Amino acid sequence: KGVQKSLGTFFKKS
Amino acid sequence: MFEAKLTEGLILKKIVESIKDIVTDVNIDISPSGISLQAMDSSHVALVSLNLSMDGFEHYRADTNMVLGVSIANLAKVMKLADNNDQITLQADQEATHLKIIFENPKTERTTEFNLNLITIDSEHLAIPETEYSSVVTINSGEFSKICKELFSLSETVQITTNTDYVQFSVEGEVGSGQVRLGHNDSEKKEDQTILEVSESVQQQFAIRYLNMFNKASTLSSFTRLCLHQEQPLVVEFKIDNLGVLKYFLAPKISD
Repeated sequence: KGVQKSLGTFFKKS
Repeated sequence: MFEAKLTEGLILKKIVESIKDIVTDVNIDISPSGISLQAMDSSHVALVSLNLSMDGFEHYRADTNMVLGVSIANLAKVMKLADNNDQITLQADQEATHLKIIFENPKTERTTEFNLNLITIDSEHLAIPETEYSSVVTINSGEFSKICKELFSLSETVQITTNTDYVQFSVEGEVGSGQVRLGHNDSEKKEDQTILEVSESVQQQFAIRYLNMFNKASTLSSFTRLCLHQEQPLVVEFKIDNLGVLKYFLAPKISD
């Protein structure tokens, strides 16, 4: 079904 | 010098239990205003974010900002030494090599002390953007736990759909397909309430096994808050009365 996205796709490193 | 005493030590024990299956090594950030941590799971799909305010502690002192690197697995082992009625004190010197953890039970006069060795962790810190979530669902934490647990036996993935009338958890697997739908319910019995605050409906898919791990925190809070936005990870939030908040972020599954 869906492909698991990683959080890095949404949040940038600070 | 850092020292913090929590009268209801059980809360700290529960917090450690609620994060130990997701994150292994964690940098705990100590500041004069409180304790916080942020850590991702090894696959970078889920993130734990904890904020505890100094106001919730019986005694709190932190002269400067400090970072304490700990193995959560080892911290969990140490926490097992605590009785549920113990008060817990955390202590660390400047440039500390260990975190001193003291469990005290004023009734039984039992005191346990452990110096947990600190470790150096090279961890990535993520900037989580301020997001106005278009759907916020507040639901009894026990009920949400049960829904996730039972649905996981039927499917690995849940689709969460929100609109102004209801929140729906639907699954589709080899067994078949179905959904649990909860409508807005502001009944007098507070624990039965489901509060929907939806400005824009959201439909996203998530791996249920992570939700099950997050739900270990349901012992910390009577309610779970789900914050959703179509373009953002899900936030599963547990408020800890008078002390702070434990949040989990989960990246969605996206169909190609």
